[in-house]
Amino acid sequence: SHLLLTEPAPLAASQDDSTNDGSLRTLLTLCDLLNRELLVLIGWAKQIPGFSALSLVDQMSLLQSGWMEALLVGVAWRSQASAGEELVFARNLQLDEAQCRAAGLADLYEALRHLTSRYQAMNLSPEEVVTLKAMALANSDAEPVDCPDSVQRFQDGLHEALQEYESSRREQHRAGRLLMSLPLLRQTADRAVQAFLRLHRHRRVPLHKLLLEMLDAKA
Amino acid sequence: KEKHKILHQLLQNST
Repeated sequence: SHLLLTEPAPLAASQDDSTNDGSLRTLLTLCDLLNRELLVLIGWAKQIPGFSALSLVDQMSLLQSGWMEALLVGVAWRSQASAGEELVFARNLQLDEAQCRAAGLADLYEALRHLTSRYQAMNLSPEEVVTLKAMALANSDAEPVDCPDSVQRFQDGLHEALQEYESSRREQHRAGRLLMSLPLLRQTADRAVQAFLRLHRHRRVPLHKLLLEMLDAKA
Repeated sequence: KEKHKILHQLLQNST
């Protein structure tokens, strides 16, 4: 219930109007949205029970390692409801396959649709989504870790919450199924990071400083 | 750490 309460309201995209090139405009709008989502994500992380007890170094490591996974849980969750096969980055930024392809994000589209249909098939509850998001951050396999015991305690707290929630619903296999979906999330996030790095390096799409800093940490 | 100064600053802000 704490995670449900601290879940930030979805952001709206602010349309970039610095260029007439439609697909570049889409990219710039998307990158601006991502940058603002990152800011919100960092504020959100501090509110997860146990996160602020970690050393500053470990907080940084977990975020640098797990930010894309945590953000993509949100995108995949929002995209489930989309009737057409769009990716719902925001209510006012929904991209279909053709738009993603035109923007050079065909690979990201495919990866995210795959994740979305996996979540759809699992019929996740809001409680499961917020827990999955927090676990993605806690389980990000950041290296090096300053205090492994504290990170372990942070993970254990979330795992315990998930198990308690599922046993209250008498769902014996759900916690395990959720954990078994984490590898696909990791894979999807890796592909997303590569896609944005490509945009920046090969197509010289300008990125905001925070987004660039977080992508660089993964490069 | 110098490389990640924005994240560092954001985490240090108390709010």
